[in-house]
Amino acid sequence: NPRIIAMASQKGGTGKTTTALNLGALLAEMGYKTLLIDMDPQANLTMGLGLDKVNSAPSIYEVLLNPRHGLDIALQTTGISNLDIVPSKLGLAGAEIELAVTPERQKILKNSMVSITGLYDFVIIDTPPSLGLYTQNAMVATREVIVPLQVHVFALKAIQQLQKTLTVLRNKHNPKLHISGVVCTMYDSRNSLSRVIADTIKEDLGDVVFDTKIPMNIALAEAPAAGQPISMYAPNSAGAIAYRKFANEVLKV
Amino acid sequence: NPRIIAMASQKGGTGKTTTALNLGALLAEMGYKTLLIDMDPQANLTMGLGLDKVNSAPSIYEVLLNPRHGLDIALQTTGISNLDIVPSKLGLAGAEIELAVTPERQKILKNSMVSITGLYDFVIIDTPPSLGLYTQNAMVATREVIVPLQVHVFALKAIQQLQKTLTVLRNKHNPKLHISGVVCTMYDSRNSLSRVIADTIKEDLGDVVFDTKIPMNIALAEAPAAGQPISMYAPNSAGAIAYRKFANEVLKV
Ligand SMILES: Nc1ncnc2c1ncn2[C@@H]1O[C@H](COP(=O)(O)OP(=O)(O)OP(=O)(O)O)[C@@H](O)[C@H]1O
Ligand SMILES: Nc1ncnc2c1ncn2[C@@H]1O[C@H](COP(=O)(O)OP(=O)(O)OP(=O)(O)O)[C@@H](O)[C@H]1O
Ligand SMILES: [Mg+2]
Ligand SMILES: [Mg+2]
Repeated sequence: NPRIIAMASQKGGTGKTTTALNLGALLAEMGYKTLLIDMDPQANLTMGLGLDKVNSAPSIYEVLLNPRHGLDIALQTTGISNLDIVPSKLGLAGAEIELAVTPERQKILKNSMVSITGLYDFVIIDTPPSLGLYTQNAMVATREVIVPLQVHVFALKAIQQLQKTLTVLRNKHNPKLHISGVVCTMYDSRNSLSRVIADTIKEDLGDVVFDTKIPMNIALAEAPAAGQPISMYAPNSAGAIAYRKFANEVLKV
Repeated sequence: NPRIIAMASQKGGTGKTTTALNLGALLAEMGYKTLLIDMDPQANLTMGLGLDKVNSAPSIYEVLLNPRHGLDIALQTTGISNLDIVPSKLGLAGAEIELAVTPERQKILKNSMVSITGLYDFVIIDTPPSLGLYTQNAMVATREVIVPLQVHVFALKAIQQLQKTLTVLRNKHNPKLHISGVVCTMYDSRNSLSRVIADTIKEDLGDVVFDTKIPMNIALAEAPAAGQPISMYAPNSAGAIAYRKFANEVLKV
């Protein structure tokens, strides 16, 4: 049975996609059969692996709009050993309204995953900056949510709001759903704001906060242009070192 | 008749809220009667002015859920001369599904603004990182959209997707709707990525790109903790200087 992890944070630009991509790639590199699922209409995860060519292959769209489809119809290789993806396609945004009137609309992803039982060790799900239906589907499909938090002022407010959605879904669908970790991202050691906010997050949330902080490192912003994870684009960069440390922490959770 | 400007970018964390808040505050400082409208369930604009105390005053929520309400029921002062706000309240996210079945659901904001005719010189609307109903309402209510783009790899892809939504709404509701400007944000002069992406944006989009680039400046990330716009929090910072230059460019559009 795969260990399923959803990245979630309704605040924009907190490093969800960067974390999903690099965590997935590092787990694959370590030998774990890993599936990435791109639940974001913006398809940044798909783009970040250079897989956003126009084609007629099924995407997450075809899975979500037809609940009789298993996730297996949309599996694609990534060119990276041990790493597969269910890609997104720009245009998915229209689906959220179509999904809104489907019964059991929060469980479509979960139900589709029956078809991939036994195929993977890890499934990593990337979500949009929203607590809407795509994110809810990801949260119902998983037991663990990892929250990337940018070390800026309203990080804690954002996580409080996210916890409310989690509680609703836990009570309604998924009793084991929990935040398994919070990771501080875009940490800039040159300014005190990063340090102050990281300390506040640690004080407030305690053990759920990963020790690893992902530093501001321009290589992480460049790697998607090359369609590569950081471990391939710049394996000795501060970003690669941090994500490797982070992946090892995730394995120990 | 007010000049109405909507900030939009479905990519997360590109500086929409920071730009809306600081543009609004600078216009107010210059003597223009200015209204900020917070259309984001995350209410960051509202928080950034320190106005997110729990209270029973009407928010944008009450306006959107009852199309018979005019926007005037939710006007609040901000403590800053010439600057009013229609605040958001955490919890607005539930409204998007409720709105989804209302006829003319894309026009609710526009219709509510009849009640504020003549009260303001400028109306600045902040939107969530999404092309969903809140952003669509903002785009139908305005003629001009300003797009803050972070100078990172997929900035141009994001604007192409946004232009598709704009085209649909222009054809359906609002023939004068257009992108009046694109502003490069979070520009880091110490790395070549910022420069390369900013040049690419300028080559691709031409005159619609503002000359002003907003630099990475930690004061801009600190100011919301103080509940102040940058012009009050750190008036001599690189961020304040840039936003002042930007406001003057907006006046000349
Ligand atoms: N540690 C870092 N250092 C430098 N740049 C980073 C870092 N982490 C992410 N980035 C860059 O910052 C931008 C935002 O990150 P990312 O897209 O991963 O966030 P996100 O939470 O997925 O955003 P969205 O809310 O839009 O889905 C991207 O351009 C990314 O390449
Ligand atoms: N030029 C800048 N320099 C440093 N920090 C900035 C700058 N512009 C914005 N920030 C900070 O970066 C974060 C993201 O900015 P902001 O919230 O304005 O983006 P947004 O597009 O409104 O995000 P969302 O998509 O979540 O609505 C905030 O914490 C903000 O304070
Ligand atoms: Mg993302
Ligand atoms: Mg915002």
